[in-house]
Amino acid sequence: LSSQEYVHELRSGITEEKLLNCLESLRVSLTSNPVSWVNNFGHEGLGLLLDALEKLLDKKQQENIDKRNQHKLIQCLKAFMNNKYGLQRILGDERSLLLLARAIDPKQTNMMTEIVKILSAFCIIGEENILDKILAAMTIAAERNNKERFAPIVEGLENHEAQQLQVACMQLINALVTSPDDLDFRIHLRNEFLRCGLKKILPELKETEELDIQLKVFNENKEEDSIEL
Amino acid sequence: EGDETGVMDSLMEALQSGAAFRDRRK
Repeated sequence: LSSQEYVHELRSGITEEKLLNCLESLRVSLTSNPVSWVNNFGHEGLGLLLDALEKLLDKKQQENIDKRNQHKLIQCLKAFMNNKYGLQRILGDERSLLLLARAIDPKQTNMMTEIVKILSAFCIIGEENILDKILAAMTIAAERNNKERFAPIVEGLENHEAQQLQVACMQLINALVTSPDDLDFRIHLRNEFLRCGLKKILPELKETEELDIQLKVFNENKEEDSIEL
Repeated sequence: EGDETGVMDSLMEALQSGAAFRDRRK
């Protein structure tokens, strides 16, 4: 399909099963075509992908097919932003961050792993005010669920059945905590994670070899901040 | 266009290896 045909498909209100096929095909196209193709699709396509994601997130009762479509949408967004044009489009669309934060669900481990990795990458791109935007999105998403904003990340870390999710969550904690230039703010974010349950589970996380690198980063930065303080 | 793609993949690799964090505090 051409980029415009995908736009047409997404706009036409296709059934859930057809949407899943369309999104899988779109993901492949976004991955394998030149940036100009992604650019053409993005003019209207990004808004349609976000609309579709928002619609699924607003559903009170999600069926299995909805969850699969939601995961596929996240994969399409990841493929879309894997170039400078797509990344800037996503970062320039204020809905993107909020919808990504809202889609974090510790029960859907594979999808959550991908979202958490995306948010971690946003933290280190050096975009102005990106940390504030991510924290705001996580705060708003948590308020909708009456949870603390970092609770889903700590919950993901507690899932010993999903080690890739644990690694991704620890990456996000490190990416967030090491972002501020201001020492007090770094300490504040670290303490917020520790209070939210991280302190309790840190000893058991040491048993997981896959977490070695991220735990080392966490401890080294904590140590450096203590010295600076 | 070649150098414009793989942006997210590179960032994610740097996070995974810890290299992203070594660069940050310099």
